[in-house]
Amino acid sequence: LATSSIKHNTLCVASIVRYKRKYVTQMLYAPL
Amino acid sequence: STIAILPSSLPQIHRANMLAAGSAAATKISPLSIKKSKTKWHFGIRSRSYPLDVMGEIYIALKNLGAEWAKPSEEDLWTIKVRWKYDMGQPTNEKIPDLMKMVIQLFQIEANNYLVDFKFDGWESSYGDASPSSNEDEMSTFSAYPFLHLTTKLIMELAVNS
Amino acid sequence: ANSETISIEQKLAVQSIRRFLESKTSYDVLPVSYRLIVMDTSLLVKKSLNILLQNNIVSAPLWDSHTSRFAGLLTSSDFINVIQYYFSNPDKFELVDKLQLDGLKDIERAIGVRPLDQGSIHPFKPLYEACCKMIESRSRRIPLIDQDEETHREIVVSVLTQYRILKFVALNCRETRYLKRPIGELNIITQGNLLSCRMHTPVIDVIQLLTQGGVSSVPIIDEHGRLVNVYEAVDVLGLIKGGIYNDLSLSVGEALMRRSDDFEGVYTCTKNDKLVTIMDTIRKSRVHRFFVVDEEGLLIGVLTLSDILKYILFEE
Repeated sequence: LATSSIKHNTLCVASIVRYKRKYVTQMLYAPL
Repeated sequence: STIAILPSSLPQIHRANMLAAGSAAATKISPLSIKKSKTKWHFGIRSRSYPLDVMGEIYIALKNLGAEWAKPSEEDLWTIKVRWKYDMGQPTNEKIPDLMKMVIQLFQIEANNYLVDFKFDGWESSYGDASPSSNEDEMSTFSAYPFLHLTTKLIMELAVNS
Repeated sequence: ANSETISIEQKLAVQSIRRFLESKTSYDVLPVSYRLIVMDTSLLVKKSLNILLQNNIVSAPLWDSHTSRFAGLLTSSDFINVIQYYFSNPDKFELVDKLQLDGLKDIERAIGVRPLDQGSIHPFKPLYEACCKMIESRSRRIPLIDQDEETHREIVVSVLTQYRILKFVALNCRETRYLKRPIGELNIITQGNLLSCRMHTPVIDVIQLLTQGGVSSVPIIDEHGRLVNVYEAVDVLGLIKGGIYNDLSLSVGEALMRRSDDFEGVYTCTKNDKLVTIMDTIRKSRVHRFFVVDEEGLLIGVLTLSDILKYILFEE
């Protein structure tokens, strides 16, 4: 899991997932 | 080819034209300069607290969020095997695995600098069906969003508690 | 004889490009490694605006953590709806300021706007099918949705846009070089009673034109009918970023001063241009439409990516 610093009460987490033969960095922004 | 870029549409020229036309508001309006700040990414979350305190904080946060965990083995106090009931609010008659598993592990980066790593560890069913243990390699379409969502809740709980 | 040859070559090239679109899947368009930014529907609308601008994107899939499902796409249309709602309810500043993404549906209902049907498609369906779905839903983008094989939950694998598809064609189909007929002959330019405005038109009137016309840009002409600039739906993001409360009284010319300096400019062409050079421009630049002008710069019509895609999918 990758995390970004919490800014303006918003947190972003990400994880790199393999989809078939490609790689998606899925990023989710959520409010604190 | 007569494909071109319309000169009067370029921001600098448009601005000059607007100021020349004597628009009152034009002097006050500045271009949007969103600093496309490169998001700074970290692996997991870092902590400078005492290792056992970090583990204690994590257990408290997990408890507050209603998660459960396997009793840690003596040899490895720094890994927590978590199971989290993932109820989606709406009843679904189809039996889908509703227990998300996660592994939380504390790593030491250097003297009093630690990293808490979160790893997705598959799904289980609370009604006992042995969910198809498709191993990591075969599994190629899984949605990371429930995992990402639960880690945001856990990180927020830790941030709020600390 | 020469123009006859050119017509035949163009017809064969279009048919070949169509077969290419039928032979590829949306998955093939995806880069080997890419990122997908998703927002939780409990985020504030104004926070989501910052996230879009910071990541230099104009749209993002939404994820509802209560139902653990995807909740459609956030697009510039949503921000246009918020501006229109605020314009009709200036006393509701507090509500707009605290509006969450899951409240956008209520805003649509409050201003009586029919929600944009986004549709979606499986990544392994033919690319040709994704294109048809986009044309059908009059949307310029389509989410690629698969299913988590354990939990059967939806996965948004990516969001495909008309621009990305045409760029994929321009990069991979050598036949584009045979598209040498002037676009004025192909009957694909949208012309005649084109929506337009003047530089002093209030920006709120232009935003209303975007909604009523179901278009994503409004050309700005001078007193002679010459094209001077264009107001695009994505410009609304900059307007809100600057605080909509004091910008709605602005003229569209003043509102355009919020555009960031890296804006590439408005692309124009004439009826004599060919799709071979149009596609080459799409290959090299982030262009979303071409405004067709005559030798004097007078506005004649517009050629959008939808027009080009429709021609490739259904004509000849």
